[in-house]
Amino acid sequence: MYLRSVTIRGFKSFANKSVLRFEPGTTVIVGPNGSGKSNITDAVLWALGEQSARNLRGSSMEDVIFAGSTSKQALGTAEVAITLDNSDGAIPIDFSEVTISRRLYRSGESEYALNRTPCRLIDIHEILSDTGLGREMYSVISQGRLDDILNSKPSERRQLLEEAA
Amino acid sequence: MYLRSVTIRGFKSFANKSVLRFEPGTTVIVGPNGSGKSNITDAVLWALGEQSARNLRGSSMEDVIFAGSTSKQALGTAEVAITLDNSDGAIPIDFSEVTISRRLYRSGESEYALNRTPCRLIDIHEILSDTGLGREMYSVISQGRLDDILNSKPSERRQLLEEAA
Amino acid sequence: IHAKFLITFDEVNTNFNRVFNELFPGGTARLALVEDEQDGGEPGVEVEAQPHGKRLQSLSLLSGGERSLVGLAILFALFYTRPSPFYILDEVEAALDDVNLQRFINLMKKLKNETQFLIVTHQRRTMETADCVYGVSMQADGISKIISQKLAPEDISDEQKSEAEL
Amino acid sequence: IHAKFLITFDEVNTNFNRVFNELFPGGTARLALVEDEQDGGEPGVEVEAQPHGKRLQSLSLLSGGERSLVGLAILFALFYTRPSPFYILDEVEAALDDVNLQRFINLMKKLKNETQFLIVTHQRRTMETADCVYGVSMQADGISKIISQKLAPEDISDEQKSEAEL
Ligand SMILES: Nc1ncnc2c1ncn2[C@@H]1O[C@H](COP(=O)(O)OP(=O)(O)OP(=O)(O)O)[C@@H](O)[C@H]1O
Ligand SMILES: Nc1ncnc2c1ncn2[C@@H]1O[C@H](COP(=O)(O)OP(=O)(O)OP(=O)(O)O)[C@@H](O)[C@H]1O
Ligand SMILES: [Mg+2]
Ligand SMILES: [Mg+2]
Repeated sequence: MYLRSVTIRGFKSFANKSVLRFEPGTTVIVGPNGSGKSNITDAVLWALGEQSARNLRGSSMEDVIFAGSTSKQALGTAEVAITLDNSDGAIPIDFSEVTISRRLYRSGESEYALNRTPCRLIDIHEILSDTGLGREMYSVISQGRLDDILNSKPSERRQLLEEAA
Repeated sequence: MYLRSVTIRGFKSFANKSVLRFEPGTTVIVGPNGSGKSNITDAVLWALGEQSARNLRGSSMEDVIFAGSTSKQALGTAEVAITLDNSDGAIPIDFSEVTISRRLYRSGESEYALNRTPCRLIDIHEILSDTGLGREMYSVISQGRLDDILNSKPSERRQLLEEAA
Repeated sequence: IHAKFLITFDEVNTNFNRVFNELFPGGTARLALVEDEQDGGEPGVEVEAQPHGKRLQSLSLLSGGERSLVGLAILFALFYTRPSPFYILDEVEAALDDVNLQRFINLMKKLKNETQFLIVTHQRRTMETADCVYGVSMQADGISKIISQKLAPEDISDEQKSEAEL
Repeated sequence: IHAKFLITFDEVNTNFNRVFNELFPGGTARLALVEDEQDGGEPGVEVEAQPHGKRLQSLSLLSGGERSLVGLAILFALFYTRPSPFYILDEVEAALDDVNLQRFINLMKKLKNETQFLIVTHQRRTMETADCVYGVSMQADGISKIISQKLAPEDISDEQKSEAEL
């Protein structure tokens, strides 16, 4: 399995639709301070089902919706879609390509979809649960968070290893 | 006032006596990871009267005594002396040069001195109290601690400003 | 289930010591099973790391760069035990000096064909390991734009490279 | 005593906005007096920072480099209000890109003759601002040594410079 693309619209500083396509191998993201690089990391975490706004540097989940700038009004919706190549069947559904999408409205309402079929957040957690993906598995390490594993309690580290078992 | 010299012996990785002399102006300290640069920062904080081992990255104050290496035994004492040029009388004692020294024995016993005259830790805190020096005044910023001022509570920031008043 | 955990633990431990050695030549490290005193005696995993020539002390006394390397060693140990399909690493090498940065890069290179890396960095040398580089920019309009798509690293202008360089 | 605090507060606030502007051209920032809700309504000081073109949001949403710059702006604002005799800054610029690193360096240069700086860094450009450089090294014996005393930056070998360079 590998990450094929990430589509971001209305999420944090990505007011306009932006698409990043990836190949297997190494992709590097560069740019000045505050340009939006870590917001991409946040977008992927969010699409993978992150439930804590604090892990996305916000105080409430509404913070991830484009808040407006001096040149553009705030938006009402944030949405991120990630497409995974599933030719190896790592995700137990019968598609060679799996697109997970998540949408949040300012009302607080959320929508989730798997290959355009609406689903619940728990369904996304379910199909990802055996893939080793995500923040708790340390496959996504946000800026400044590498130290977490050294600062965590021994019992938390044990839980991490149990996940890997 | 300016910092003239720092003498470190037995403090953390500085098993052997090391002297750094400074001029007014800018001094830069460089070297590989783990060579001992931040230990110098810690040594100055400690000489200025730091009481929390955690602010020196230890769990107990005994952690600052050279713990030994594969080639040298642990030492029984840590000591740091900092010499300040006091020609402008910033420190209210009648010396143009003020040397603050601090020594810690493995027994837990501490010794402090001002220009070689034994004193108590509280005397050091006292003479430094109006100089604006130290960690709480943000004149010494340890590695990774710049964020502290952004993460502190509003009431703590108010206390900082009251100190500056 | 406990037996299964112990097998995994041994595997991660072996990998951890091996990877640690690549990042800290001559050093040793291990994971230890402990009773977590702060957590009501619940069983836990402790990390011990001893760079070459130094005595074993608590992790807190290690330097910023050393702590980053230990964290990366654990990450890679987990990879060897149970690979994730991709890793997103956001400025994880910011504290590393030149020599350690190269060790980290060498470690990543060995895994290039086994997993996918998305790396956010300001380091020119990390950039040079890329198969593909995306540039992110933001003008005075407060909106992020992806300004380059799939540039081979050689195509990046010196401006963009120096923008990325710390 | 409260009047004295308010005078200081205004002074730091003015300095903060001015320094912030030098680090964030076109941006605005201020300190605000608030009731600290989490602290039983005790009076407190809040920080608001708005880079050019962006909307004012909580500090937590700022980027790593932006947060470093805000912290440095507060530090320098305190300096202008009530100077400390010396500052020891340990890798405070690690998260800054090239352009922001230069802004930070320019700010320090303006204060060169008014206070003493001791700076720990891996950045070559920060090194170049030094009047004097100390190198720290550690061999396999686990003991730190000061290996160079009072080198003018031009005297530093390329090796040592690249050792310092991130
Ligand atoms: N909801 C939002 N709406 C608009 N802008 C936002 C929103 N959330 C965050 N931002 C902006 O995104 C910027 C931070 O972006 P990000 O953290 O991705 O930067 P970065 O490229 O990683 O920078 P650095 O190199 O400093 O780490 C901040 O300036 C912030 O104002
Ligand atoms: N009490 C002690 N006895 C012996 N060595 C110690 C002691 N306390 C800390 N050390 C050693 O000091 C080293 C850390 O030094 P320091 O934090 O100064 O490194 P640094 O030069 O700042 O590195 P970096 O560039 O990664 O920040 C650690 O490797 C640690 O083992
Ligand atoms: Mg970032
Ligand atoms: Mg350090």
